[in-house]
Amino acid sequence: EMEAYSKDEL
Amino acid sequence: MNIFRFLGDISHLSAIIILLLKIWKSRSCAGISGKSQLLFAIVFTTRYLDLFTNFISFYNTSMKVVYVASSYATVWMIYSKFKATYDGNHDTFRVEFLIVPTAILSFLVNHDFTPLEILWTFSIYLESVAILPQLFMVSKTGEAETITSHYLFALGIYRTLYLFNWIWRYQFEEFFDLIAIVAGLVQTVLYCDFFYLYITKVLKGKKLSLPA
Repeated sequence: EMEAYSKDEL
Repeated sequence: MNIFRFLGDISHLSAIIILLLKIWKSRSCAGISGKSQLLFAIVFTTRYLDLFTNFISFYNTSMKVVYVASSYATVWMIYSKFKATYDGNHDTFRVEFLIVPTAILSFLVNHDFTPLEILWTFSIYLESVAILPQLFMVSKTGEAETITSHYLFALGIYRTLYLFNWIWRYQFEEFFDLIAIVAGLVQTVLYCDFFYLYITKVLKGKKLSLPA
């Protein structure tokens, strides 16, 4: 599992 | 935010507006694949579930609202308001062959095994193939209205610009998301054939016609 990251893109 | 991502969002918004206006003004959805529009509505719904829980910026929230609202409005126009003009006989792509594999893949390859993350991953995978019913329909009918080809071009360019956005973010922000990048590459590759036809034909004032 790759790290989750902030969903700042549309 | 960088110029590529901003231009990408503008291009995406333009595509959505072009399609809405085409259907509304001409009161016809001839040549438009309802299945692709349904898939886009699913893409936005599963991707923006954090719309009310995760505030990023006014821009981010307002764009998400516009995308979701316009995709539902487009589906409504195709399947309800102007359904008499819907060309179901040529919109025959089996969408279950897109939804099932992407749903399974989103369970297998994701950043985090949580409902929100899996749904986001599903929406990324689905978006990369959501245009296939539309491209399939254009190849079946052998041609597309010029306005439809402008819609497709704007839609294809948006993710192409996002690829440059990810290069930029990798370079200057040490940020990259392999899932979005790979899916974005697949999505852009699917448009290559269309891009070629658009640039060699439509930009020369000819009608977009595919060798049937």
